[in-house]
Amino acid sequence: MNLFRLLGDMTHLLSIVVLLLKIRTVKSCAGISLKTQELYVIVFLTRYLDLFTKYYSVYNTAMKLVFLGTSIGIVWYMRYHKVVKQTYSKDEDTFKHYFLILLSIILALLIHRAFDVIEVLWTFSLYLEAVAILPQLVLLQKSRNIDTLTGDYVFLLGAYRALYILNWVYRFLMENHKFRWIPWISGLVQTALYADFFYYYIKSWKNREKLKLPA
Amino acid sequence: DYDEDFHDEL
Repeated sequence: MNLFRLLGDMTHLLSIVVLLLKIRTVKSCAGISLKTQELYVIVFLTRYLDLFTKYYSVYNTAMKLVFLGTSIGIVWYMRYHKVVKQTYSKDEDTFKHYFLILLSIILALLIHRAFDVIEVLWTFSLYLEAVAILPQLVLLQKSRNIDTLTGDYVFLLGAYRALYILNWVYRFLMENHKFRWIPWISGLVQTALYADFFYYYIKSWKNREKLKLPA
Repeated sequence: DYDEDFHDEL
């Protein structure tokens, strides 16, 4: 465990805390893409298959349970909670996210490090996470005004994977890890998709103005 | 071993 990875995990956890804070306190999920949340549940389910078969540390197991529990809880809130589900921007959350799942499955079957169930599903989870934010970004572009907590949530979610890239650089240099194409490329694509959001988020933060993405 | 392939990460 290095500082970059710890910071990355904490940033990821914080993004989920911010999202839960928004949903629970404001009792609203306006501006949040249910499709992105559902994709994240699939990412965690397919990535943490070794939860009960491989033990790395208390931290690793605890964090996997937290990420699985909160992501499933958020989908439940947005789908079934009587108040919250009324606030879901159903008509604007229109991205065809099933294509993302299909593409990721095909890519994982074609490009992987080993052809066994755990490895292919793990690879699938990396490809899917790289594009999971797309429905959310498309929804943000349609939202006239993006509330602060939603903007902070997306920013933290993007920042965590950027920190993971630094963690991979560290592991490559300091732990003389071999270069791993799949996580690296997936992580770079994932972070690159946030590029223009980062630009407008930081600009709105500097100019103290409301966050607005160009349509 | 899997750690080698970042399976020890979240």
